[in-house]
Amino acid sequence: RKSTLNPNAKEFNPRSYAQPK
Amino acid sequence: DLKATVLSAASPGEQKEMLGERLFPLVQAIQPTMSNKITGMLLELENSELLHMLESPESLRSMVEEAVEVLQAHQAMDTSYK
Repeated sequence: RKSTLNPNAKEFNPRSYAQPK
Repeated sequence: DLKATVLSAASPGEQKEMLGERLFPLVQAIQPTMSNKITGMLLELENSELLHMLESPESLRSMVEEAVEVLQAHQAMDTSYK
């Protein structure tokens, strides 16, 4: 089965974790 | 909570950001080590699929497992060519 997921996708960096207010 | 109507008012980039912010902690709970990458991979899918995953833990889990397999296969290929 072929996956639709791309291993070269850009990483997601959540704002809420990266920059706590 | 996140509804299609809320999403439709946002720009495409904002929509992915909103979905990512909600998906990330769920992905992290399933797979802590590669959660940033896996969330990024999932965000390339259709928003309707992402909304479905947010409502269905089984769907999310199976997609996260698929992402891990894809990543591991990709990494194995990388190292075999070095």
